[in-house]
Amino acid sequence: DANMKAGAATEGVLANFFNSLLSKKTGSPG
Amino acid sequence: MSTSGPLDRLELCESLLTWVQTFGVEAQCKTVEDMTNGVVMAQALQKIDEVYFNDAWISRIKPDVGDNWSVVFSYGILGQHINDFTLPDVSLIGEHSDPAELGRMLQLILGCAVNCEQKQEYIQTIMMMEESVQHVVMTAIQELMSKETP
Repeated sequence: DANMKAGAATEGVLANFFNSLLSKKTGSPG
Repeated sequence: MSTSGPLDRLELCESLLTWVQTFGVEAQCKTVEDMTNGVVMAQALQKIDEVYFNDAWISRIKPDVGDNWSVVFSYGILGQHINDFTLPDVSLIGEHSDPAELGRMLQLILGCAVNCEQKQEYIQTIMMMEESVQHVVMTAIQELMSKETP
């Protein structure tokens, strides 16, 4: 049960990070 | 933003090697040795921005020529607005297949991918990857972001 909770927390951190990256303004390439 | 501790450079290389395979480039990219001539990275960069990394640019990349790295590195990477990031020693990648330096190089390409016009596509692909890989990718991006200049 503790492992499941830790896994869900990690998943949440990753999803939060990548979703915030998606909403970040695009910079110049290169 | 929280950080996830220092990056293990070998783990970074391994994870970003997995990531670069998602580009589906023509050249094989399963091992560090596959990356040493710079062709895979050039093809990945062209997928990231085919206007900037155009056909004329990629025509300078030859599989059997040793100076590909100068083409990839100087034109492709140095335009990023980052400070205080140890730039990869490309001669160590080309001559010794150094995984730590390759990891740094792939990290910079990752920085291009998550900042480009099609970043949504690349970020969503990363989000479909194994959690351990996602974690390393996140840490690598966080490190780059911490060194970004405004």
